[in-house]
Amino acid sequence: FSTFPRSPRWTKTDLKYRILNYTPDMEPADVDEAIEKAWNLWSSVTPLKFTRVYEGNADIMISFVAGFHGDFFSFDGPGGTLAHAFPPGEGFGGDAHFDEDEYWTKDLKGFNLFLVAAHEFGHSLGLGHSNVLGSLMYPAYLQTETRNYRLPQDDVDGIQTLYGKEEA
Amino acid sequence: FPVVPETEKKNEEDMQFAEKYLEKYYKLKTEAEPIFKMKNSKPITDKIREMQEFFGLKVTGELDSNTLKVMKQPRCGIPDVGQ
Repeated sequence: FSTFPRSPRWTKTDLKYRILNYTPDMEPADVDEAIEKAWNLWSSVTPLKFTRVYEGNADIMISFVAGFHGDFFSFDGPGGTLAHAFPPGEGFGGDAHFDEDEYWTKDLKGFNLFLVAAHEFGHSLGLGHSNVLGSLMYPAYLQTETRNYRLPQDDVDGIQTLYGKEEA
Repeated sequence: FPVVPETEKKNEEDMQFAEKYLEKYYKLKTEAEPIFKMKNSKPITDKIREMQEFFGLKVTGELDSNTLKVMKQPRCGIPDVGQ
């Protein structure tokens, strides 16, 4: 695993997230479920708690955008870059952007939103990429069965380096 | 003009793709930033080696088919080194 330079992390354990918009590729309820399931992966192995808010500011703003979208990392159309997220911090910090030019699904017919969101939220919490093939923080998208998905050990080790273990 | 053989054109396109990939994910400095060119940029072969090492590929510094295949995989937009 790796962290960002100087290992930025959240100094609180209760984090708020807000879904700013939806992809037309999926039912909103399926987007909600994929996002919540992705957060649960990280909260199940750390003291972190994630609460969804529906208006105003939040620590992590989640949006579906295409091409140039106001940060320095424009998306590139179908394929290539799928999504990105910023390390913990004020403003953009923690925010996750998903490329609307991709085809997002709750199964494996397109890019599985749960898998990509879980990866991006790893960045939102302070993890960088891992070179361990099969780890969640591996940079390339690997189609993986998502039913009963368990966080690979390399990712557990990484996130617990930043936030410690889940409370007993 | 001499007709550029298809393979040469393909190689050129692959190299351009690879350069963009390495700029984005491995901090390759290109012509666009000449000041860095002098200071601390490593030639593209070093950056290809760095990427091959990260992905556990055979470290050759050459843009071989395996390396290109990994570069073309859909992925996260965050750099792999020195974010």
